[in-house]
Amino acid sequence: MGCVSSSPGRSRRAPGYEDPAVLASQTSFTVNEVEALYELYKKLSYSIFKDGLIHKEEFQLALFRTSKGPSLFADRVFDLFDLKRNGVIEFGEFVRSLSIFHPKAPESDKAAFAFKLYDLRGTGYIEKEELRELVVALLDESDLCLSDSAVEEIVDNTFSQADSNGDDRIDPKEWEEFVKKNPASLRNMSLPYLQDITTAFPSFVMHSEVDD
Amino acid sequence: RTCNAFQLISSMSSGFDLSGLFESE
Repeated sequence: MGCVSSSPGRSRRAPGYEDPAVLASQTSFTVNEVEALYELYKKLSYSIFKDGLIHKEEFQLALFRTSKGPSLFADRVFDLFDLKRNGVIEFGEFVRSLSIFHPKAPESDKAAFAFKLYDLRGTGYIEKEELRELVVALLDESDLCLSDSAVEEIVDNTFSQADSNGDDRIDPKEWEEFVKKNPASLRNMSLPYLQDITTAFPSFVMHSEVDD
Repeated sequence: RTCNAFQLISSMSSGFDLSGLFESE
């Protein structure tokens, strides 16, 4: 009869939509998982601006569930996800970046992402001042209070462990060595949710068109 | 023993935790 069923989702695909099979081949996800992520992506990308792209405000809203003020960490993560640097996270960028957080993703990818995250000024090094800034932001955003001298002690102690050549900055090689000895420092780089997103979020697979 | 800053950042939800993206369901 030549009967072709059309998928209602196809006509409303987000502007940066990419083929889930291609994304799955380039990431730690299966095709079904990429499709599940698309359901999550649509929800996030239509939460405020309704344009199928994730804006910084939508990203922050999802992370904190409130439109609280600027967050250094959310800003940094958003900027690293926004690979094209055009102010929005497209679907492909969302999947490729989240893939680094898959528990099975290579540790070296996680370490490299974390290094970029902490290298606030993009100099290729994590400098003492940057680490101080990160710790102060962490404390501010969590309403914790530590004296300046306590912050200084934490930063100095961290540098005494990580900055092996003593030049007051952590280079990528020193970082690699440091995270090998301190794997807990990359704990936030693995999201158990991604291990099996289709099981964790069964509603996401309702629209899946492919069997893996 | 003083903790290291990266471990601190990694372990606190205010630091850098993407779980919120999935918990809004």
